[in-house]
Amino acid sequence: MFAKATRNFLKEVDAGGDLIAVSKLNDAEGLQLLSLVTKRKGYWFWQKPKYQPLSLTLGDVLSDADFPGPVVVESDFVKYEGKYENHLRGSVETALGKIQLNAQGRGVVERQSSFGTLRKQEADLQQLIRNSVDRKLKLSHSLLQYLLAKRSEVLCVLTQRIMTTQKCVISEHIQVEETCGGALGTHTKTVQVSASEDGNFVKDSNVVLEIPAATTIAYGVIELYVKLDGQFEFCLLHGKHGGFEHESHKDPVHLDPVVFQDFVFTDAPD
Amino acid sequence: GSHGASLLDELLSTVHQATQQSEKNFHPFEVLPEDRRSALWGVMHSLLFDKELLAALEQVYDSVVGGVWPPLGLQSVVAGLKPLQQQELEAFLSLVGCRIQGGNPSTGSEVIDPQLFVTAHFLVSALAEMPEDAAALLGTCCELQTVPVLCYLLHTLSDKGVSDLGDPALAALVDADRFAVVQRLFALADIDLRRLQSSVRGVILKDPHIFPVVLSISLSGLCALSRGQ
Repeated sequence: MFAKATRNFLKEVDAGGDLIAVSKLNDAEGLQLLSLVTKRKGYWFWQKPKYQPLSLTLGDVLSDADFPGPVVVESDFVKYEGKYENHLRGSVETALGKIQLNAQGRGVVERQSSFGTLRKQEADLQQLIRNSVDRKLKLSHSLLQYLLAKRSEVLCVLTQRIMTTQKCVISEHIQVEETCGGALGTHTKTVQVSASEDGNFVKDSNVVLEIPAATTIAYGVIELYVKLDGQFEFCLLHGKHGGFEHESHKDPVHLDPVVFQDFVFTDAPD
Repeated sequence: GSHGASLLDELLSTVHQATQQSEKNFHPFEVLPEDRRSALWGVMHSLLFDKELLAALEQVYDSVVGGVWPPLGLQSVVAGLKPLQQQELEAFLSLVGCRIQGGNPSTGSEVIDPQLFVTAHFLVSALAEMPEDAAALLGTCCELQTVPVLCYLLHTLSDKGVSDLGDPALAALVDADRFAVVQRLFALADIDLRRLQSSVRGVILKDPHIFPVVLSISLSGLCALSRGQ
């Protein structure tokens, strides 16, 4: 429910897709400015990249220990209240084997997201770049060793986050009314056409989440391009992608890559 | 680029190609022994209605194929799952020829049938990429036995943009309520499906996401798996 609310929020305020929705409340706490985040590219061209926040910061993986903290710029972001309703009515008749089914479903899903007034915190990029000049990543760090072996992963630094300023509530109300005379049915509350094995019934559920102030609901990152000697640069321009410079190609994938190449879509344009 | 008719034509053409090509890609499902295909179909059916399980399976795939940081043990992936979900996840991996040793997909996985394993990844990742609720609607379509009909519909739509409801292969869509379910599924995939008097017209919405192609791949995969069900 939290993930849905943050995704819906970003649909409204970040159609361009620069911000990443926080999907787990548990992750929200650790999302500090200059935290490291890995970006994993999809294997198939339709897969969106996946971001995984880490419990390390940029300073933790630099070869010298005296990396200064970020200069934080804070500003109002937006006051957000959203209400979504979904209605679906329908009846379906079909034959499944010898059983004649006759199902009717009527459902309402209502989601209400009230994040209230949101603040944005950003790391001062000019300062960050100045502080990073001539510094190197500690390539012997186990994280970097791991990522170096994985061609599909990119190291990113969290440079902005959107935070709540007050307690807020996310609620979901689902009411599904069903009538049926057979075994046709859907099994999750997110689907609004549903039926059970027999008879009529009404399912009614309310779930409410209260999330505390200062919860990060979205964040933005900058990709890093890491050279062989550990020097790195921030990929600030659109179209410039991060990653690791590779001396020689070594495929970490356990599967024979030929298996993937057999698939028609692997070389399709993005 | 421009968002005129040429872009829409291009997208329809892409969907058309995707439909044809993904049918070839799912051939390993079709040549599976019937009992194994049937078992895989059963687990896949559960996956469609269980986003949590689908996400967990995708995580396992990510670990096996590319590795993630920190390396995830199978136990940590399945820890949040209910016992039945855990059984289904393990059954799925076993059916697609993947054995995980020592509980770590990143380092201890053995893929006995790589072609089948990747084919299943192809379908699982397409389903996982579908927008909210679409996988469950696909599950409903499976129960209504309309998946082959939808494959055919998408194929004919991407050819001409209009399908004749008089076509016996589309007879299932004459029912208004069943059509409403299909319409909703297609709408989630950025395809506006409209019923005219005796035909169905499909229009890919302007500025669509990749969803029409992902829907096409998902339908082709489910269709290949459902043969004989």
